[in-house]
Amino acid sequence: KKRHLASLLGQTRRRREEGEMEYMAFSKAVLRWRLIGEGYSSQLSIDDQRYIFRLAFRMWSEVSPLEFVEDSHSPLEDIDIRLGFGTGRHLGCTQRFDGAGREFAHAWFLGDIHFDDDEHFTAPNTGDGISLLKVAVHEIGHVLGLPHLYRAGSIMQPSYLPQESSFELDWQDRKAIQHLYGSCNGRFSAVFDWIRKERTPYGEMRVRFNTYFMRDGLYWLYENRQNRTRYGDPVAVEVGWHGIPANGVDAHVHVWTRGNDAIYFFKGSQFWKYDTENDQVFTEDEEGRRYPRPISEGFPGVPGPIDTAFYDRRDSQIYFFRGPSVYAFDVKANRLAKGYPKKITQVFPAVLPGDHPVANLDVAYFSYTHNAIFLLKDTSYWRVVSSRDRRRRPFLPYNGLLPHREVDEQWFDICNVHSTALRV
Amino acid sequence: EKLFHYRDRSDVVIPPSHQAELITDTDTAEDFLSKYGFITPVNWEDAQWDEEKLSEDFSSGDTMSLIQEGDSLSWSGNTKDPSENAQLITALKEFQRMIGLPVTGLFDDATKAAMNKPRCGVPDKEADSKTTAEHNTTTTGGEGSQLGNSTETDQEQVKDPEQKTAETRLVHTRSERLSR
Repeated sequence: KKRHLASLLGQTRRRREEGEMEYMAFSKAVLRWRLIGEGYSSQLSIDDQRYIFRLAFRMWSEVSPLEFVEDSHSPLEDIDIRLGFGTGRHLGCTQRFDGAGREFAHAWFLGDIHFDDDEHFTAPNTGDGISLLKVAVHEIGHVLGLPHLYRAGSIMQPSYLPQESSFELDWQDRKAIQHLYGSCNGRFSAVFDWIRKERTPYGEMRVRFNTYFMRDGLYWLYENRQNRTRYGDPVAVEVGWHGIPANGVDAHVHVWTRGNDAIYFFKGSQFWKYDTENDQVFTEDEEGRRYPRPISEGFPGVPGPIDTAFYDRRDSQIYFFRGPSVYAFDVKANRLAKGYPKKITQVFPAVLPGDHPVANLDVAYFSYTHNAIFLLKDTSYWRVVSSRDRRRRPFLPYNGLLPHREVDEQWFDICNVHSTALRV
Repeated sequence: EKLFHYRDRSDVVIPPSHQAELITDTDTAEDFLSKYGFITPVNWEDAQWDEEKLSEDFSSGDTMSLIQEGDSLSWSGNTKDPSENAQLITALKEFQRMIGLPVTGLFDDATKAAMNKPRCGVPDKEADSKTTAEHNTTTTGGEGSQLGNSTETDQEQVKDPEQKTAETRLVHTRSERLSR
């Protein structure tokens, strides 16, 4: 019996033999979980319990390539992680619970998580009792292969710490789980800094911005200072950006000059103008033009659809990318700049021969944080030579592309969650 | 029974049989240290498999601590010969070191209180304890380097309308959003 179950386990898990670290890790990206029917808690409503577990699984999904889906229908052997409550001797488990106090839960490598229903488990933010969310995140960490970590601030500490106002998986917990499952990477459809101007109570005009990453119908706010996405992201595009296509956009362009401040989103052969003040797309702008409009109408000479685009404040031109070509559009003259379209390899030459995205870019992004232009394709990015680079190394070509690096080495933990967990 | 209980059950008196046995002396402390692998690392994976053997032992109502050596089981019992004392002191020191208490090897009040805290039932030291220890040392290394330099225009710390709006929006769907 022991060997048989072990062989079953072998099918869904593999042991990572890396150096001295031997941990079990799932070898599938989408894991199914279920709160076992005979294992409901007697203290919280079933909906509360299921909601808390959905949130707990989502928190791990936000920092790892894993996705979790609740599955109440498949045969039990297809369920990767089973959760249940019990007291004393419970759910056929060999480890008896000790009653109220001390041991409140445990987890097994086969993916079983048991909670001692003699404990006073509470929903998040209820102050007293033991936060079921916090315990669930801890036990799921075990099932995913993490041991106890005695580091202050780690969710994998064995002893329960009364819940601070909120808890999140900190940097090192993220690295620990990513050590087992790898970091999150994937292609983005748009990356941009959204700029707003506000007046301080003293009447000063202040410019603020946030960085956003979009992938299909999801978006993340990236907190540059914290090197991570905002807690609780991703969010559905339709929730945060009203009026643009729910499955995402090809490009975001912010034309920002002394006399012009306009934000455009591009998708397919159309584009939208975004109303920053009201946080939604214009249906009709000041000149009475209705949106969405064909790209060829608003930017004559630029074919749709495009791969990506960005506005270059150095020469006040929008660079549209499509296939191997780049179209520089003179905003003031409202026409293509002379000599365009050109090859991307010609306008943005490789500094290191052969190290160039050549065609079909995903993103062209000017970052205010780095004061640099990045071209992204697949999971790599190329930074464009800046004026500061050329002051130090004059031999570098204008708009040259520096050797590529991986996106997830610069922007961390931009992870998908399962579509069923999006609304948690 | 009372006709009404407080919904948060704070008025329900838990019968003593459902109260976890507190750790009050060195015997119960030794049970604790043995259960969580401080005396001998626990082969937690296999604990789940040896169901028949363990359930028999448990059904005897015996609360003695179990130490598994491979597939055979042996009992630590209550005999106190000096080597066991040394083992207990070593285990106590290891426990105190792990949770950041003064490493004295004495079963003092702070150690007792720490042992009685609510905690996870997974052992702290599993069979391959060497890696666990090393893992811990690796994970307690310094913080990740803060990448990305901030500029005057990067005012993210100040709540931006979008974030607030987004959170407000999401408050309707996920009330903890703000706390999260």
